[in-house]
Amino acid sequence: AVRPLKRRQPKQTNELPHPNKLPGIFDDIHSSHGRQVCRRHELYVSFRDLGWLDWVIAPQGYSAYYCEGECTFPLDSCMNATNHAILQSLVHLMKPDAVPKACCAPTKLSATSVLYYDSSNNVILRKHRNMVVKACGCH
Amino acid sequence: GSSSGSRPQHSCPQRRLGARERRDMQREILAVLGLPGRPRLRALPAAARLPASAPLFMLDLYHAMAGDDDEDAGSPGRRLGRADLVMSFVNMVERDHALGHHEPHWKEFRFDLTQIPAGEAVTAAEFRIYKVPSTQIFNTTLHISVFEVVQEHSNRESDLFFLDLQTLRAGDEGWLVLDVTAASDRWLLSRNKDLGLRIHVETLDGHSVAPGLAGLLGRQAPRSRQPFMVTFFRASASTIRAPR
Repeated sequence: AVRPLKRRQPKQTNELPHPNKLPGIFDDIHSSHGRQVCRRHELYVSFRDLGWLDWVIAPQGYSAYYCEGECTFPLDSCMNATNHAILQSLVHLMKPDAVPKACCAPTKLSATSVLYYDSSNNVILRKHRNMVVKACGCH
Repeated sequence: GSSSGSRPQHSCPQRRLGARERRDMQREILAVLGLPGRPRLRALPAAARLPASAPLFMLDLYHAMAGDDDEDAGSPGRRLGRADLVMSFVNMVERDHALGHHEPHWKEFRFDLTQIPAGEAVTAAEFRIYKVPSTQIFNTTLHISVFEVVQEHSNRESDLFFLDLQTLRAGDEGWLVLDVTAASDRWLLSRNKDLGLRIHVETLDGHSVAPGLAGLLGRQAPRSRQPFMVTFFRASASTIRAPR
């Protein structure tokens, strides 16, 4: 049997937002206490900026998405968005009516591939699966 | 942006990276890409850095692999998506042997394999050499075979290990792909020894032909047609990439 969770009093009102009233992708809605709702950000770092163009053939830069901000039902707001979302997903599974689905657990991870010269001027292609967040629960 | 890292369309707040940010960002991205660190490149004369056959081939492979994203299903064996690491070797020495009239002609290529990381399992290996139509031999069928030089001897012929044989016409042109996967067992055991691949060409009635006369191009070929080797690896527990 699931032990009832000793929940800390959430800072905001007890009234839980309905899951499908979660903020849209680029809404600038701030939750009631000035905390920024979870938003998707793009990170692109040009390899030219890093001075890597003499050894990296492709891609031209590192590109990924990440989420920043807090879900509307923060269990513990000091976690970062992704860890928080994973915990919230677990709690949601146990108490789907009381706790909404987490809004930014990664739902699609993509591989990264990089083509570069090694120190013997051989050309190397390296691929790593499940490395870059491409989509998450709310975006 | 797509996984091939092309510039995303939306405009993001842009700003220059500070020195410390650059260092931190480099370390982070190297870790995500699973690269041990930035290689110390050997300075090559500019002409030698022109696009050569291996980079062009590998760039096509990169784009094919990028489109292969997250494709884990599919037939086993050498599907592109299943390889974690593909290495092309261009750093080599070439030797021709055509001394005695009765002795077989051959062309040998030596590859430096010291850069192969430990813990990688070879799934396939190919030796790629470009053939142009022969200017000396016409209307003839040729057997082109490749051997691994297992052990060299000063007083007698080297110990060879047969790898692959292809049959084609003297007038054919294009990339010849020879399967050298069978040699990978030995080279993983002795990584600091160069890998020697020896090419023999014979007519149907067994006459040895100099590979160059048969139209096989070596290091003197234009840079986009020079021979190279490609090896596909399937990573076992690679320690380079710390769990994210």
